Amino acid sequence: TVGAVAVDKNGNIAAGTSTGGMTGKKWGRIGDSPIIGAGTYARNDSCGISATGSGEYFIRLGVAHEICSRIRFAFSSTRDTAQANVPKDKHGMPQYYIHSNEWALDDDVVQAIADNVIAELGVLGGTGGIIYATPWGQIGYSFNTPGMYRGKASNNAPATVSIYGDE
Amino acid sequence: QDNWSIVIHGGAGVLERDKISPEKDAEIRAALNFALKTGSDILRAGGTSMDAIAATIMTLENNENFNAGKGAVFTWDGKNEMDASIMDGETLAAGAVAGVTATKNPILLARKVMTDSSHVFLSGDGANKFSLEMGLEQAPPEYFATDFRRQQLEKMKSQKISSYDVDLKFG
Repeated sequence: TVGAVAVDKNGNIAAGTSTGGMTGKKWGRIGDSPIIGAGTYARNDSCGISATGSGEYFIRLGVAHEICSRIRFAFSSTRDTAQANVPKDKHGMPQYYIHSNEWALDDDVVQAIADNVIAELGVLGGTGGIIYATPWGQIGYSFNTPGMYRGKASNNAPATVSIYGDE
Repeated sequence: QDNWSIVIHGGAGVLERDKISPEKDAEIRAALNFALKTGSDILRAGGTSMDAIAATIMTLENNENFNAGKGAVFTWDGKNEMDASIMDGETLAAGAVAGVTATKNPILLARKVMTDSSHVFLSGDGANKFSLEMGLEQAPPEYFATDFRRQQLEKMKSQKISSYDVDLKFG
C-alpha cells in the first residue's frame, strides 16, 4: 500500500491511498484503502490521513476519520476562545486551518492522538500505521509494526525518508 | 502564505535491517525520495495538494517495490486487483475504486470518480469501464505482475501460511 497527504499554500489538505490489497485475497475482498474514513480521509479543519496495514481493523475503527475527529475536538477549546478573530471562508465558516501558530494544536497533542488510535487498533489485533498532515504544519506518522516505508518534507524542513522503526 | 507540507508512506510491516539487503534498502529510499521530490516540487511551485498527492502516488504505483499499481500483490486466483481512494479536504469531495484490473494508475481513476462522476465509490467491471470512458491509460495484466509477488502467492499456497505472514513478515 502507498499513500500521500499534502497541505498546499492555500491551506488545502488532500489525502490519497493506493494498494494491491492482501496477498492471496479471495471473494473480492476489499480492505480499508479505498474506504473513505477508514484508510483515507481529509478535512481542512483537522487533518489528512492515509493508512496502511490490516484493513479489516482499520475499517472497524474508522481509523482515518477517528484521528481527524479527535484532532478537531481537541482543537475546539482553542477555537472557541479565538473564534471571534478567525477569518471566515466562503461558506462563512471559521478558517481555523489558516497557517497560524496562534490557533495551532501542539505537536505533542497531534502525535498523541494518532498514537492513541493506533494503540487502540493494536488492542483489537490490528497492525499497520498512518501518516498525517495538519493545517498547522504538523506532519508525521504512527505505526505499531517494526517499520514503515515513509517520508516527509515541508517548506521549512528538508526531505527525510525512513524505513525502520528506530529511525 | 508560503507554507506547504507533504508526507508519504509505502506500506508497513516487519521491516528490519537483517531482512532487507543494503541494495534494496537504497533502492527503496531512492524511490521514496523521488516520490517526495515530485510532490514537493508541485507544492513549492504553488500547485494544489490534490495535484501533489496524485503525482506522488503515481510514482509509487509505478515502482514495483511497493504493493500498488505495478508490483501489486496477487489474489488467490493469480490476478492483480487494485484499490485506491482520494479526498479533498477543502470540499470533502472524494473518490474511490476497488477491484480494478487494467488502469495503469488507480489513483487517477479514484480522482476521476471524484471529479467526473456523481458517485464516490465504483468497483470491479464497472470501475474498469468507467476508466476506459474517462480515457485513462490502461495496462495489460503482465504490466502489474512481478515475479516477486508471484513467489509470495506460491509460498502462501505451498506452505499453507496466512496472508498475514506473507504481507507482514515477508514484505
